[in-house]
Amino acid sequence: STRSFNFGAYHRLETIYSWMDTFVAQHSNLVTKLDIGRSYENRPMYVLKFSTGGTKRPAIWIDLGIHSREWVSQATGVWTANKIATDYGTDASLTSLLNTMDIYMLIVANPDGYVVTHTNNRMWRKTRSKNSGYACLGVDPNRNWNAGFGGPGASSYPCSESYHGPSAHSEIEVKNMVNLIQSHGNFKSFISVHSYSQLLMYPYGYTCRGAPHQAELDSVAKAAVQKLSSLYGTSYKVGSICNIIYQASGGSIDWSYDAGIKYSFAFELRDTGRYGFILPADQIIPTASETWLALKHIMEYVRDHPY
Amino acid sequence: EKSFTGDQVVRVDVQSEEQLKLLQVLESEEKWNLDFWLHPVSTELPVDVLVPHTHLAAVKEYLQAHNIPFTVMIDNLQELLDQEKAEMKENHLREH
Repeated sequence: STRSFNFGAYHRLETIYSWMDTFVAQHSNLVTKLDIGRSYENRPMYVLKFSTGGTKRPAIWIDLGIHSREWVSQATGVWTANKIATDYGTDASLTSLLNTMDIYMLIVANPDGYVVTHTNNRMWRKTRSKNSGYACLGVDPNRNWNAGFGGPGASSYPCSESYHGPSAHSEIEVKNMVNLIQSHGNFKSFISVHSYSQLLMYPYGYTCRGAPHQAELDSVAKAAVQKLSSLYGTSYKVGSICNIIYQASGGSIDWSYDAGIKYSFAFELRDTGRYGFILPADQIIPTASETWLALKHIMEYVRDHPY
Repeated sequence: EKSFTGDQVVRVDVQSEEQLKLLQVLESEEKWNLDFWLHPVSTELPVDVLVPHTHLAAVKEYLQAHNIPFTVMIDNLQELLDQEKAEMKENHLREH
């Protein structure tokens, strides 16, 4: 039962996948599980679709944990999915949102990497694809999107943690996401969730020039962060990827933005400043709870500003 | 399973452009197998780097030689991972 599931703990992939089945069964009027394809090592990739009916309604995309070692991201995804399902029908704003829009949530965007972090190397970040001529495996899936692919801020060296891969969308995990989003064709918001360093970012990363909607995105992000901070006082920085972290090409939200999904954002969730990627499990629920306030603000804004 | 026994995560609060450049040089040194959790990109952001125990002395020497102040954020990464694993096991048993 999802009632006995411990949302304040880290879980293995099979536990998360098994929880998804129970979750879908318990909220069958709202949630379905879509199989969007297989990973490089043939693991299924599941998207939870929250919908109150209709086909290809305007939709919001949320992916989490594309860098597998960022465990608080996937854990936040599980908590958030549950939050959406339990608040639907009681939270008027979320209910109205789901009465007009769908939410698609990919809780484990890099399942192969996630399994490796539980079995072989807790610090694994990339995919697990083979690199011809090299012993080291994997591509940074957030340098593999067709957005300034191969440009500054991505490495052409296969052993690098930020290796962009042989070609855009060469990673099947990325391709599966791209296929779903393109075939749907009506996504209005695209949100990628990473951790750590407490940032809320918008395009671009592959260039330092401002995005055409920069002023609006900045104002939405600042308001979202204000709500996030209201819970525990967690401090976030807001800005374009290039301006507040570094120039990085081939990133997911640059691709989505250039594909016409205006409300594209990337989160870097909380860090206590002491643990990095090893954020203690007792921080999961506080992290997810504060993130929810920002996510909800963005989603409400998207609902209220159709384009 | 990869062990991180004795590996440390070092935090540098970068104070100047010169220090930033020196850290970028460090980042390009592949022989030390450093894993930058936060990259040297700005004097406004800290730099966190996971240093394998085999290169700890050399990296600290490099930082000290260039007067780059640092603190140890994680003293022994494996200890944290062991705690994390024990906690997961306990949760798993409790759920069952």
